[in-house]
Amino acid sequence: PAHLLVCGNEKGGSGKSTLGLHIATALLNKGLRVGVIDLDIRQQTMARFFAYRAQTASIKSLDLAHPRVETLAPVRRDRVSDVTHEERCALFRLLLDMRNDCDVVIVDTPGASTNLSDIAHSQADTLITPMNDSFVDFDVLGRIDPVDGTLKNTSQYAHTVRQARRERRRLKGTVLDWVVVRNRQSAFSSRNERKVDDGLRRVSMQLGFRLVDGIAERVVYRELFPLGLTVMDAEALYALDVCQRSSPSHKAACREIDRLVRMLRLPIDDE
Amino acid sequence: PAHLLVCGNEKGGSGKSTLGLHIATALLNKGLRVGVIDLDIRQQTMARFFAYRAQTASIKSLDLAHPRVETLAPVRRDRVSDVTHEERCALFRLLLDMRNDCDVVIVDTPGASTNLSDIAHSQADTLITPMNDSFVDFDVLGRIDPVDGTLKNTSQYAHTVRQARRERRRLKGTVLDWVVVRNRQSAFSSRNERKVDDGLRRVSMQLGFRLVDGIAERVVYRELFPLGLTVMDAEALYALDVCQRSSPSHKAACREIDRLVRMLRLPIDDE
Ligand SMILES: Nc1ncnc2c1ncn2[C@@H]1O[C@H](COP(=O)(O)OP(=O)(O)OP(=O)(O)O)[C@@H](O)[C@H]1O
Ligand SMILES: Nc1ncnc2c1ncn2[C@@H]1O[C@H](COP(=O)(O)OP(=O)(O)OP(=O)(O)O)[C@@H](O)[C@H]1O
Ligand SMILES: [Mg+2]
Ligand SMILES: [Mg+2]
Repeated sequence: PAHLLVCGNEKGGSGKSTLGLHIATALLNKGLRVGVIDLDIRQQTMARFFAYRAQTASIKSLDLAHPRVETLAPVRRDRVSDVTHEERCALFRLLLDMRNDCDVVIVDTPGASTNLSDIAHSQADTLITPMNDSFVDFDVLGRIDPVDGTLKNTSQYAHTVRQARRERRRLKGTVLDWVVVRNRQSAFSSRNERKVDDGLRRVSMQLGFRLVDGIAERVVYRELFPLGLTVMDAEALYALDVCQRSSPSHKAACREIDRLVRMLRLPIDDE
Repeated sequence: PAHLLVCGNEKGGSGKSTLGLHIATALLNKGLRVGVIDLDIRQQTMARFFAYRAQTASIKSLDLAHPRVETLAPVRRDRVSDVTHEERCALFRLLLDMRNDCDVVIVDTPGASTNLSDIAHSQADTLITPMNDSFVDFDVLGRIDPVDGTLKNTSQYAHTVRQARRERRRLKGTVLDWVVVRNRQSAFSSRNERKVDDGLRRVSMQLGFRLVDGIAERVVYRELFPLGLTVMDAEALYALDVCQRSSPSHKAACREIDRLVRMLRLPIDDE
């Protein structure tokens, strides 16, 4: 049955969609059957990316691997009780349906609190949470005491995940693997970045996530978006001669995404 | 009466709160009376920043200028008709109340579509929309034809602003000044960044915004967040000796924020 990977972070612009589409293309190019559920009905970054991909494949006659893509419309709400029965059913039915024709299903959630996003969090086998090297982003996980560095409060997104975990234990009995990854990291180290790193390591036990190596800020992670391609599509990029494939940044990007996929420890057969 | 400046962009993580708090502190340090309405009830980045500021002023015995800060809880919705009468009244009453004791009121909106955010957009005198140098961010404004560079479709956030403008003309008869500013710009030019810039210039007439000089990616724009300070708080930073005030990046940051405030052309008396 499909392994469910959810891209989650209530903080906007942390990189959920960007990492989601890079992981998806990496898995597709390994020959896996990938499903994508885009729960961000207004922006639909993932759905649009794969629409551009289909367009590029057709216009340029390229042999590209494509996932099965589905979008569902969440109704944003402020209380869990607002989840409607039909919405729950629609998502569960979709997950069941994709269970058999996909190896991995990637669910992209919006940068907001929605009922369907919560359900996705409670169904996830792996939850990946990207974040910026910033205490503005850190704040949705928890507040650190500026004096002694201990966790003073847990914030709304940590609560969302804790709630989802309880729901999951109740229904599935299996454990959620919560992976936090810093994204858009600067090439240069800074005192701020070391403080964020230190803060994350201190709270990882308490909040229940494991911290993996970060992903750098690289133009190549966004410049291929309109084409529906990523650095992982080496053959297509070669055929199109569309960006500096041999640049150090490009090779480093491929290695970073490969490493991220390995660190997710998805139950996929790898050579 | 107070000039209403709204920080808006449905795209998450574009820098609404970051630019909002920097503009607010710049205006406070010019001696203006500043009001802040934080409509992002879950993250409350602006409200927390000024709470940290009050804390720093008290703990370190610093003479810092503070704004009047208010938060209001929006109910997210999918149809305009879902705005409740009480919610509209609460926001209008607050705006009226702040009209007389503030020179500028800054409203921070969440990275999502909410009813109160829409009302704020229709009441704004100036709307500032930051965005990343990225077609992922561009997509919420419109789609560009990859072949001839013309605007193919307008997207959801462009519609939100257009709707707000109609509402405003109907109620106020005055014109909205929509300012778009690229944020988190890399120090290095790239083909991608030139394409985004070109795209923005092409659509600015049609969508009705003016494009101003961008703001660079600088650690100093986020590292002072936990202290409730910004580069514009020169005296406080001197007293605390808390970051490399004389670094080139620090001086460049001050100039960038000063320039941004000038380009907003707020009706404030300046020396
Ligand atoms: N590692 C990276 N390098 C360069 N640009 C990046 C990187 N990660 C994300 N971006 C850019 O940062 C912006 C935010 O990323 P993205 O849209 O993936 O975040 P998100 O969490 O999905 O946002 P939302 O909450 O709006 O759904 C986009 O403009 C994207 O192109
Ligand atoms: N010019 C900049 N230089 C460095 N970091 C920045 C800059 N602008 C924003 N950031 C960082 O980028 C992230 C997103 O910024 P911010 O939270 O202000 O965006 P937002 O539009 O308010 O997001 P949301 O939609 O979640 O409210 C934060 O971690 C912030 O510290
Ligand atoms: Mg997204
Ligand atoms: Mg914000």
